[in-house]
Amino acid sequence: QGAGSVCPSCGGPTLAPQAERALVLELAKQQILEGLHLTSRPRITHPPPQAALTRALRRLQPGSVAPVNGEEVISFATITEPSTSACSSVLTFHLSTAQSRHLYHARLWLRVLPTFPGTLSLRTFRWNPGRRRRESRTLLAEHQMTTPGWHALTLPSSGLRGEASAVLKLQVDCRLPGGNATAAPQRLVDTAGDERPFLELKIWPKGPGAGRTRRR
Amino acid sequence: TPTCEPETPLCCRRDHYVDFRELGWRDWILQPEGYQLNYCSGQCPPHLAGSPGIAASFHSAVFSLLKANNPWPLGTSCCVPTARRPLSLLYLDHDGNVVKTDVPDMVVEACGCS
Repeated sequence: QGAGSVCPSCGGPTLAPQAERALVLELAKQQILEGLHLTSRPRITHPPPQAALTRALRRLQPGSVAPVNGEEVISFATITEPSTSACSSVLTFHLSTAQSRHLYHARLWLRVLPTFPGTLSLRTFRWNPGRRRRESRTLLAEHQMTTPGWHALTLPSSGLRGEASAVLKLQVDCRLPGGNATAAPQRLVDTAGDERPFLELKIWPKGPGAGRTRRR
Repeated sequence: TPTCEPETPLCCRRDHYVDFRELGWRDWILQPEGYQLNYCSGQCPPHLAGSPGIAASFHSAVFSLLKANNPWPLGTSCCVPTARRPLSLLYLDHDGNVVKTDVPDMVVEACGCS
């Protein structure tokens, strides 16, 4: 307590500067967690590589505006299962259930390697876990591209929304001109390291009124 | 609204800059590096009631009511935020995803007497 000084608001004794600073820092933690609807700070076990982060953040820069109190999310492909051929990749993304439930805009960013001649056709499927093998995937979109490098594939958000599982598994198959997928000499889509694919999502605001607004 | 000086007894805005490094949170909050945690403090004597520093007309309405009625109202007037702005945050969530969001009403910009 400061010697003899009086709090101008309540008339009680004021706090010593260090005690006031400690109180302010505690208040800041509470205010940030409440503002982000978090009960505790996230424990980051596998932060994304800095280079991948920098590139992805460039996508989030000016021009992309989330709705008031909404969110924009970048989710990196974490697990790419050993794919059956150079022309097929399975990408796994981990979303929170709130993100998975309220997303309304989705783009899959991936880098096409300069190893194919002519037009490349990419088909993106969603894997529906837990069903019989035959119905295990749903076609979401098909895209044609003629140049290598980074491409943003717009996906139907309705096909990505999920109630139960927050793990999203996508399969990207490519087909070369003439439809011969097996002729691909080597990998066409870069799925590892700093060039790994990522999802760019826009999420409706959380909170009690959000769902009603959207339904209306 | 005046920014509080140590000896200011009247309603003012007390500024504190919080660096997320000081909280040990720079590993998950990517941008910005910190933010202004301001709060309002100070006394609101009757003649300052309703004077939020920016809407004098409200102040004069309260003042004339004070004069018309008893000069010492029973209720007290408090020093409260009268203008706030959102804080845009970029952070890593529990799944390691990058999230960009605007947290509303995070930064107090002005204080006034209720």
